[in-house]
Amino acid sequence: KKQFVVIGLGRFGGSVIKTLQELGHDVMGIDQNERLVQEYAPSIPHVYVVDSTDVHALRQIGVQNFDHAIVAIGDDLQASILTTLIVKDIGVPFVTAKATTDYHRRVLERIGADRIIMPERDTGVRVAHQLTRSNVIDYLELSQDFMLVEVLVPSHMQGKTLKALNVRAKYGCNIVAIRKRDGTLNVSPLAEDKGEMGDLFVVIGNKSSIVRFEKDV
Amino acid sequence: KKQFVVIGLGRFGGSVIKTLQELGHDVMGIDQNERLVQEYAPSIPHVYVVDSTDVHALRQIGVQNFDHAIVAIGDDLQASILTTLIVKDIGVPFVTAKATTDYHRRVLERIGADRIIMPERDTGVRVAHQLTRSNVIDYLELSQDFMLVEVLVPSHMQGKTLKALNVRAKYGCNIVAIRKRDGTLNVSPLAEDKGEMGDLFVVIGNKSSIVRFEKDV
Ligand SMILES: Nc1ncnc2c1ncn2[C@@H]1O[C@H](COP(=O)(O)OP(=O)(O)OP(=O)(O)O)[C@@H](O)[C@H]1O
Ligand SMILES: Nc1ncnc2c1ncn2[C@@H]1O[C@H](COP(=O)(O)OP(=O)(O)OP(=O)(O)O)[C@@H](O)[C@H]1O
Repeated sequence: KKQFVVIGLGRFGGSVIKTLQELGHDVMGIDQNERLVQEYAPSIPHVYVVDSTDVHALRQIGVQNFDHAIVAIGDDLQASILTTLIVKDIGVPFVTAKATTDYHRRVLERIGADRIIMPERDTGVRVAHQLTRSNVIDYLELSQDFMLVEVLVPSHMQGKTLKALNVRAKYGCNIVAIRKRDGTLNVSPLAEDKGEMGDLFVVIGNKSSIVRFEKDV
Repeated sequence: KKQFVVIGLGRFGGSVIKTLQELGHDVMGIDQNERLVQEYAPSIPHVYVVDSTDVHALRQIGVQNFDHAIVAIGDDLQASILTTLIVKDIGVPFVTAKATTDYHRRVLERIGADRIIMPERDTGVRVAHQLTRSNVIDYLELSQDFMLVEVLVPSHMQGKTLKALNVRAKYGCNIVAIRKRDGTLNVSPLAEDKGEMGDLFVVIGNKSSIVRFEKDV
């Protein structure tokens, strides 16, 4: 099992540490805010009040022995950048850091953060896409150019077989699942399967093929 | 085209309004912070400095005429709740609101928010899952119990046909795409296709089937 240290127990950091704990991993939490640390103390055994820009304090609680650090500091850019630098310096092999602006992200990349997350921005993009096409229930950007869209089956596609819809040839993306109105999920639909009113198609493909498909629903 | 009003131009609200604008929709932005409004003014024609808890001010700029409002206020719970209440009262048909805690979410639900988003928490859950299994590149909770996982093809599955792997029968989920090491994407893999070292399988299914699959990779 890997060991994780989460620095900054705000909304994002708090969610990461809680989920890692639920998945059965060894975790340690750090925050400079005493009230927050006390809130987590009942459920997370190793939680400390520490200023993460103080390298001696980090070494004292053994941060250098962890496999992976998550730096979840947002508002205070300097603390985020300095903490990421220190954690890489003292030898933590993998660091995930949260960024709040493009400038912040570029600095974190330069100083060696292995992965950068922008929770608010990414969710904003996803929500905006869901809002604009009323049929689109969910819109997800996967790695590089790869997308997934869940759409309500539009009236002109209802009652037709997947074979007849021929989505792959027409758009370049593919219907990979049908969620029926009653909630059941067909994760490997056959050519003769159909989508009816109230059903959802789950479609994947590259960005341009998904945009072409979205226009027609 | 639908018209959207975004109240609160923080990281999340700012990302929503920028993306809606890029997708060609009519948007209006509101924030009590003058500096922020000035930052958006060059790219978003209708941006106003308004306290969104002031119903007269909202009516004066015509918020009641919009199809959809996004209330993206996080830290100030009272402003978020009051604004959501007012916006529903003056007749906006659909309201999406951001919540920062479970308590906040429950109040928003009770007062009529149509959709509630928790950007930091949702991203935290997703990141924690990606961290715990080194093969898992991305982990997404879709609507209801439906999940998607992108995993690196583990050594014991490399070079075998999808037919031989028989993922559907063994786990109940389904390999719906193979991303090759060179970046090309096969969105409707055939039974004879194989995953090699460095390729990714994209797998969908319900939560329990995905957890079973994740254990084996
Ligand atoms: N130098 C530091 N040492 C330890 N903890 C810190 C330090 N600086 C900030 N923090 C903590 O990091 C946490 C998150 O930081 P902040 O509130 O700046 O980010 P945020 O992006 O608004 O968080 P979120 O959106 O996830 O709630 C806070 O609880 C804060 O106390
Ligand atoms: N009553 C109000 N009227 C108008 N704007 C408001 C009001 N209250 C807060 N805002 C604005 O909403 C924006 C976002 O609010 P806040 O910073 O509290 O949330 P947040 O969750 O930290 O944002 P994010 O994480 O998206 O950056 C801020 O720019 C703030 O000025």
